Amino acid sequence: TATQGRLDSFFKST
Amino acid sequence: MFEARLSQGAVLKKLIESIRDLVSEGNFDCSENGLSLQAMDSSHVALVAMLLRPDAFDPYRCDRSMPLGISLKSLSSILRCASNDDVITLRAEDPADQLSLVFENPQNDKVSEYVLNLMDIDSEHLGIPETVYDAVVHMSSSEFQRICRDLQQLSDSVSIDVSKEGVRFSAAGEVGSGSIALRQNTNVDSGDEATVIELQQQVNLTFSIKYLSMFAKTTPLCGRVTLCMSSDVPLLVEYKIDEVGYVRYYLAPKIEE
Repeated sequence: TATQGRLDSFFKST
Repeated sequence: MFEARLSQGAVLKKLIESIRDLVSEGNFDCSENGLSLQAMDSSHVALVAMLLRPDAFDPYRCDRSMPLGISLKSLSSILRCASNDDVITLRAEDPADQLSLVFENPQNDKVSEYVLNLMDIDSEHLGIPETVYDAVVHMSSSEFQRICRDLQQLSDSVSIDVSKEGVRFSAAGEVGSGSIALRQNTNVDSGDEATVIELQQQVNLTFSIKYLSMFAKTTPLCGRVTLCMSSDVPLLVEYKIDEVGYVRYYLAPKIEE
C-alpha cells in the first residue's frame, strides 16, 4: 500500500 | 483598470474547462506579467499554476496588480455562452468586485455582455522551487489521456518508470494488472506523436490516477504534454498554450510504506 503525500510537505507557503 | 482582449476566446474556454474539476475557486492575478492563477485542490494533493502572458492578448492593459477572486464553476457557466470562434474581452475596475466579459462573433454583428460577481478569496500561495528533474518525458497529450483512462480501470494508482529505453506506466488492482510502455520514437510523421525522454537518472514513482486524469482534461489545449519527475518530489505535468502561456500541474507522489 502507498500513502498519498501532500504538497504542503514539499512547497512552503509564501 | 484591467482590460484584456483575447482573439482566440476558445483558449480561455478550454483553459477553464480543464481546471474547473480540480479547483472550485481561486484568485486570478492580473499584473504586468499577464493573467495567472495558482490554486490547490481542497485536499492539498495537487496544485495548478497557469499563466497567460500579455502577448496572449491584444490589447492587454493592467494599471496595477490585483486579484480577481473567481468561482470556476460560475466562470465556466458564463464562458459556455461564448462560441468557440468568439473574441473575448475581460474587463475589471480597480478595486474589482465584478468581471465584465464581452463576446464578439467573427462577423462582428453580435456582441454579448456578461458580468461575473467576484469573491473575496483568502488563498494560500506556495513557493515552488526551481527543480532540475531526473527524468523529463515529452509525449502526445492524447496518448497520455488514453493511458490514464485505460489504467484507471485497474487501479487508483499508477507507477511511472522512466529509463533510457522508454517510459512505462503500470497499474495493479483486484482484477489484475496492466502496463503500457512507450519507446522513444522521434521518427514519426506527426510531431505530436513523438515520445522524447531526457534522462539524468532512472526514476520510478507512484501517483494517483484520479488526479492525472483530471490534468489530462487539458488535452484540448495542447497536443503535447511534458512529465517532469525526480524521486521524492512532486510530479510536474505541463501543457504549453502556444507560445503565450502554460498550464502546470503539480502532484504529490504516493509514498510506499
